[in-house]
Amino acid sequence: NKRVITVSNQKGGVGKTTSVVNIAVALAKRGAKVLVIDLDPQGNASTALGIPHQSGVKGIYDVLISEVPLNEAIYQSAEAEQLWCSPATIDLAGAEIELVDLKNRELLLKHALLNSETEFDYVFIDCPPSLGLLTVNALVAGSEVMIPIQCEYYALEGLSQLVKTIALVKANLNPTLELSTILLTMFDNRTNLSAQVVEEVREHFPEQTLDSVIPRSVRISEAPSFGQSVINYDPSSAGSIAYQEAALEIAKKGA
Amino acid sequence: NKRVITVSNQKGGVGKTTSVVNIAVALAKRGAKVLVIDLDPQGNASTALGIPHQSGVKGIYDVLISEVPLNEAIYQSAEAEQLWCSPATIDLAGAEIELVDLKNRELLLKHALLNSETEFDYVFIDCPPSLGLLTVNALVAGSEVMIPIQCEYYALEGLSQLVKTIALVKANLNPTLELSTILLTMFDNRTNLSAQVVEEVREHFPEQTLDSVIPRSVRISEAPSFGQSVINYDPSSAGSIAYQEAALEIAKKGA
Ligand SMILES: Nc1ncnc2c1ncn2[C@@H]1O[C@H](COP(=O)(O)OP(=O)(O)OP(=O)(O)O)[C@@H](O)[C@H]1O
Ligand SMILES: Nc1ncnc2c1ncn2[C@@H]1O[C@H](COP(=O)(O)OP(=O)(O)OP(=O)(O)O)[C@@H](O)[C@H]1O
Ligand SMILES: [Mg+2]
Ligand SMILES: [Mg+2]
Repeated sequence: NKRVITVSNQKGGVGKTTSVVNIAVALAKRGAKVLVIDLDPQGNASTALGIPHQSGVKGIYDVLISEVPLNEAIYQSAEAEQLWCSPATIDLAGAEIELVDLKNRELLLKHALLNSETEFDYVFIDCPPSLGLLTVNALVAGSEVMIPIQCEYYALEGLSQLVKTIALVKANLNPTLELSTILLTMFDNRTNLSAQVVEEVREHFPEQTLDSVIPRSVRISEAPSFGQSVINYDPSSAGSIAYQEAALEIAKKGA
Repeated sequence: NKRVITVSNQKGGVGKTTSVVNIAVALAKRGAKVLVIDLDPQGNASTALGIPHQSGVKGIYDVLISEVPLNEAIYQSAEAEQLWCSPATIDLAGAEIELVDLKNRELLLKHALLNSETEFDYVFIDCPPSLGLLTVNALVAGSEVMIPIQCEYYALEGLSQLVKTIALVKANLNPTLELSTILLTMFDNRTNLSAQVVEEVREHFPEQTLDSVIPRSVRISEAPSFGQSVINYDPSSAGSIAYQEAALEIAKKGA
């Protein structure tokens, strides 16, 4: 695969899933072949992309733990023709503990992607809000990391832990891994706080921080309740336009 | 201790820390003796309560892993006279993996609380957004569970996993554990979605769901950037009043 982008931040509710879903849809609608891997046991990305993920469906858990080929655990999303998803089923909730005793436990996702017959332009991996073995698998499998950062006070608190974890994985397990993209989300122009967070993040990560900032928007949070990305739910809304701009910037970074 | 309330939800960003901090301050200002245990390696609750938690400070990690007595790892918060906090230091980030091989790994926090000399009216345990060994320790140590639920679409998705985990802990490790409280947070009266989530949660959990609902409010998200709870930062704001009402309801439940 050309670009495998791991989307991670152990701070919860910062817009990891929302960013994966909307950027993946935007890129697929522009003609790229895109795969989303839902590595969060809650299965929010699977739901947002309309992929059935009840118990019994073959999902990413079966790929990791039972060595089911990835091709047998991916499904096409109705959100865009060229968009596929490997869903998170409920079994994934036990995976963190099951992985501990497996050989090559950090390399399982990487191997599954390498052995996959289908070639994608982009693979996005949606991580749970933690730095456990599922996230480590994603960091080992990825060629890039995207960190969504919420424009709120706690945003910077866990960042150094995450940057350290990325550096550790790069040093020991995946030398090609790069922190390529930082995306600022839920910008609220009613508060000074949002502007302060943007300024601080741009100062610390001038190269990686995207120009486009995602606004806090009711249309974005409503879209999944209609089973859609905001790109399809309300194409000309501020949120949809911001995600399309972010997708373009990401495409350019790799061009 | 009279009431040990574990605050958990593996969905990220739902208001666990914000609820622990503001309810603890509200109860302490009404005269109760309150302890907050910050079990999230990000240390957001420690920051919000103004407790130093840089590496080297004795925190809850030392209590769990090095058997430091709890009394030696608690500090008084400037937010209220009767309010104490055992902070999360950076070493807690490695605890999930370190706990796996320890004997009685699920009982460490329970034992630390039982051996503590100081008696509190309330102990609140702020959990990380995951269902790993740190959260299990909190569920074993707790007498009650409070689940904050965000009034957003994904809110109900992970709930059944959490309720199952609570039932498992109750059956195997802590028979006294009760899911006593559900608190609805970030209610946005601009969307129908919020009202739908409230209705559904009240239907499923009529006994446990508090009457007071916390509104989405800029004052709440700004308060930690001033090193304060919203209770002290803007006492008569809608957010502060809602948290004070929630604190009163919680006090009444146990009366
Ligand atoms: N720009 C936005 N404006 C308004 N609401 C948003 C925005 N982005 C995300 N949301 C909403 O905020 C909540 C958190 O977003 P999301 O679930 O994508 O975060 P996450 O980082 O994936 O969370 P988790 O840590 O649980 O995986 C969701 O209810 C989502 O609909
Ligand atoms: N009622 C509210 N109105 C507006 N913003 C809020 C409200 N409650 C919390 N927030 C903000 O939303 C973000 C998430 O809240 P918080 O950190 O308390 O959630 P959490 O569940 O503890 O997150 P995590 O899963 O990372 O531990 C924070 O930036 C916080 O300031
Ligand atoms: Mg998510
Ligand atoms: Mg928290």
